[in-house]
Amino acid sequence: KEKHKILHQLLQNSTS
Amino acid sequence: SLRNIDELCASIVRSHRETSQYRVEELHALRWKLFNREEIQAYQSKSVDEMWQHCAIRLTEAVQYVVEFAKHIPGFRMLSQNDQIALLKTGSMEVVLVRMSRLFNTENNTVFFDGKFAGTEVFKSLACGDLITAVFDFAHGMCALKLTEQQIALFSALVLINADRPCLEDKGRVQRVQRSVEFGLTHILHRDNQESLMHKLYQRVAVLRSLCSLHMEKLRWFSQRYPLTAHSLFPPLYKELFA
Repeated sequence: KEKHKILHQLLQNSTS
Repeated sequence: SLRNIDELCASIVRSHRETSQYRVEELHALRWKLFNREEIQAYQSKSVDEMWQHCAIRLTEAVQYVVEFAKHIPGFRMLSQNDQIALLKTGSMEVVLVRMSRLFNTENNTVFFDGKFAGTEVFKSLACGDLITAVFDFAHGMCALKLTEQQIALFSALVLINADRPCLEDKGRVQRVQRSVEFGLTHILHRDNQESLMHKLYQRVAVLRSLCSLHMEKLRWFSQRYPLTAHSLFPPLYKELFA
């Protein structure tokens, strides 16, 4: 999970 | 049902529109805004690692829009986070390349970059002329298909939702989403009376794959020569995706 921290964050962000 | 397919296509097209960095009309108006000789010179006199860093930042910005696009493809968010990441890791660059064809002027072989249209010479200091030429050729080939924005939207979604990508946990679920997008693209092409495009689009998919492996090859070459830039100065998201 740590390896893709930013991707995780971007995906969890519900607003766009 | 037909209504479901219409809704699916409408969602994907809306997502494409809302997550495009530039609108087609906007780009059309800027069509002849080219870099002048001094500006080109300034790009060419950048060092290899400066130019790589610059392009890595631009590419990462484009990828962020693709992530937002993905999130609104019906079914994407139902996939596990692992699978969403696996699809983006292999597909985001491909979608950026598909989207790049919208930023391409075939009349003078230039692409919209940093606010103006740039020919291959602008990217000279990257020291990977073969990759740049291949990317421009791809954009040229895509433009020749004269796709509508709706067709580009569905094709981009199809490029991204691919059950054959490595490291997927639930291949079956990805396959179901893939089939629905495929159905959507077929539906749109049928409606536009352009079914023959499907075959041509699948040919482009193979080219995309080779462009991405060439990008990875160049990145490995660059990282060996400029480990510090690659490690400390590239955007973190770029490293997560490609390093």
